[in-house]
This record gives sequence, C-alpha cells and structure tokens, in this order.
Amino acid sequence: CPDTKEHFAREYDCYGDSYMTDTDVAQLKDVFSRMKDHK
Amino acid sequence: MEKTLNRIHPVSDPEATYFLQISWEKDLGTGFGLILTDGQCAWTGTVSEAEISREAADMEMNREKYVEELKKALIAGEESAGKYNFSISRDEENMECHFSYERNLKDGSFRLGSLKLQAVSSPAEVVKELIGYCLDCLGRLQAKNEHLQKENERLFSDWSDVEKRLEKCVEAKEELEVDLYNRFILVLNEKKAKIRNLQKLLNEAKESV
Amino acid sequence: MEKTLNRIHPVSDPEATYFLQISWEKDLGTGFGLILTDGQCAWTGTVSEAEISREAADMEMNREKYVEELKKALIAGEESAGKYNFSISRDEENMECHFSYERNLKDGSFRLGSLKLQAVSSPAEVVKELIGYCLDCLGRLQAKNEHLQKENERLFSDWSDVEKRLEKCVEAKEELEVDLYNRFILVLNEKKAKIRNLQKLLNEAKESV
Repeated sequence: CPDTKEHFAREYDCYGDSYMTDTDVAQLKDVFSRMKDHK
Repeated sequence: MEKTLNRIHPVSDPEATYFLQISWEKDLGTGFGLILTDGQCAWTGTVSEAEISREAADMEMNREKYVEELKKALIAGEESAGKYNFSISRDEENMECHFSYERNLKDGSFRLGSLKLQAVSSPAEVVKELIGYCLDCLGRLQAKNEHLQKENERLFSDWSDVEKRLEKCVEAKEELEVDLYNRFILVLNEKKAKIRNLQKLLNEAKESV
Repeated sequence: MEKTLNRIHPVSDPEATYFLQISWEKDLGTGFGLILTDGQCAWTGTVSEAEISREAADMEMNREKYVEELKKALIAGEESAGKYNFSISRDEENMECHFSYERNLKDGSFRLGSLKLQAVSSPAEVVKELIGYCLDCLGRLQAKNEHLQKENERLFSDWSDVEKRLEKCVEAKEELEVDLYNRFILVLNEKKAKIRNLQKLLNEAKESV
C-alpha cells in the first residue's frame, strides 16, 4: 500500500540498499546481484 | 629418391632372412628399383611404370588400387606382416633370382607381381650401402627424436608457465573482488553514517519547529 | 645387452668402409664385445674388464677417464668424428684381424687399445644380424618418434587450451572490475542523492526555526 511503499522508499534506495544501516560484503554482494544488467 | 628396407622371410624358405630395399622417385606407381640380399649375395632389378600398368591390367585391377597393394606389400614392412608372401628362387648358374610377391587371402592368395633379379657382382658393396643407409636413417631419426624431445620439453615448460599464470590470474581475480568489496563497504558505510547523522539533525530541527 | 653400430674408415685404408658393433652389459668398463665387418668378411673379439684395467694402468690413466675415452672412441660414432683413429690389418692366412684404436691429438696420437679379432666363419649371418639390429633400432626409434610426435601435438593442444583459458580469465578479471565499479557507483550515488536531499530539508527546517 502507499504507506508501506513510502516507508521503504525512505529506508532503502532503488537497489535495495539501506540508506542508514551499515552494510557488509555479503549484503553488498546481494544488492549487486539483484541489480539488473546496467551496462 | 625414396627408399625403404625391410626384412622378409620367403614362403619358399621361411627360415631364411632376406632384406628387401625398394627405391622410387616421388611415387611408387612411376616405377621402382629392388635390391635383395641374404647378407652374402645380392640381386637387383627394376619394375617400370609400364610393367606396373600391365600387371594391373592383367589382374583387371584399378591401377591406383594396385599401386596401393604394392606399397603395402613392398614398403609397409612390419605393418603388413603376414598379409603378403614373397617367393625367392635362386638361379646360381645364370646369376639370377626369380622374385615374386603375392597377396595373402583367407582362402588362397593372388600374385601381385614377379620379376627376375640380376645377381650383383660385388654384394659386399650392396651390404655396405644397406648398412650405411640404415645408419643414415638412424642418424636422422635420432636427430629428429632429440629435436622432438627438446620441443616436448619446451612445450611442457611453456604449458606449465601458462598454467602458473592462469592460477595467478584466478587468485588475482578473487583477491580483486574481495578487495573492491572491502573498499566499497568502507565508503558506503561512511555515507550511511552521514545520512544517519543528517536524519537525526533533521528530526531535531523538526521538533524545535 | 647394450649395442651400438658405427661406420669407420681406418687410417690404414681411408677409402674402405667398415662397420663396428660394440656390445656391453650395463657398463662398458666391465668389458665389451666387438664385431667388425666390411660387408663381406666379419671378425669378432672381446675386451675383458681386466684388460681394460691393464690398459688404463699401462697408460697411467685414471680408469674411469680411460673408460670415458673408450666410449667416445668406440661408441659415440659421428659425435667423435675425426678425434679417434682406427687401424685394421687383416691376416687372411690366420683368419685374424688386428684392430687398434687411438686418440688423435694435435701433435700426434696415443693408442687407446688394440686386440686381435677372429674371423667369423659365416659372415653373412653377422651381416644379417647387423642389418636386423638396424631395422629393430629403426622400428623402435620410429615408434618413439611417433609417440613423441603425438605427445607434441597433445602438449601443444594443452598449451593452447590453457592459453585461451588465461586470456578468458584476464578478460573476466577486467570485466569484473568494470562491472563492480559500475554497480558501486550507482549505489553510492543513491546515497549521495539522499545526503543532498536531507541537507536541503535540514536547511529549510533551520530557516523556518
């Protein structure tokens, strides 16, 4: 629903990486693996 | 001049050992020379291109196929062991030797060719030439062997070099990936810390408003 | 039983060609057999371990060094061409042949050894054995050649395979680096956009305070 959408938009960028929570290698790899082919 | 030398045991005297040298220019089908020796006596002869054509025609065999048969019978040596028979009948008086070669079949054999060889007046010279020919071949083959051996060692060393470089490349790729992720993490978390801080300040500012 | 066969031209008759076969068990220094033939006649003889020791002692030469000299003179063949001389004097009457071998020096030569060879009653058999020995060697060397040739081709194919895999790995490493940086840039820029946005909001909030 719109609220949920807004909440997630506030917390995460469009690639699914959190704006505020520190990341680590595994999480970053996961984010990268979900990024579509960006060439 | 191409040459081969083979050991033969004639069906006419299976215990005996003879050596048959065939020599030809470019292709056997254009005619060939024969030298036969038992180590003591020697005989020579030639088979001309025309005789080859006539033999093939007599047998109603395709000439190319006939020449292939000749190659297997007279040149191939060990590779055709048992498939071809040789007959030798010496005519001491006329200093000749009747030599024939035939293809062995399951139920019989058919003659491939025959000719009369002339005895050589100085067989020792022929023997020396044959042994000399062998030594020359051995020398060439030995040299080729050594060359191939060296080539092998060089190829092996090249292969193992490239194999090592590949291993290094794979390691480097893995290390690169780990290294880049570690660096990315540092930079990203810096930015996140900044965002957290700004978010805190903004919340405080909103409260004061 | 190790064997070699070499062509020699005795200094006593440089135009003549003889073939010398040396045969020994394990090491030449434990004694060796000789067969000499001119293609027509043949002589054989042996040199015992004791005779080798005695010859070395006579020359006041280290025995090992003497055996090395014998190897070069009698076995090495073409490799020692011109460094060693052979003398052959035939004694038809006694069916013997005196054979000697010496080392050539700049200012002279010194005798390495000599012996009396006995004529063989059936030289043709010896000749056949020598030619047979050559053919066997040729057969073995030919087979070895073919094996080395195949080995060569296999090594070459392995080398070119691993060369291709290395190229692919290098490309993959470069692509990985580019790819990771591109993704990182996207994620990082999202954070920066967020920071800019928060900064703007914070400024606005401060103004309203």
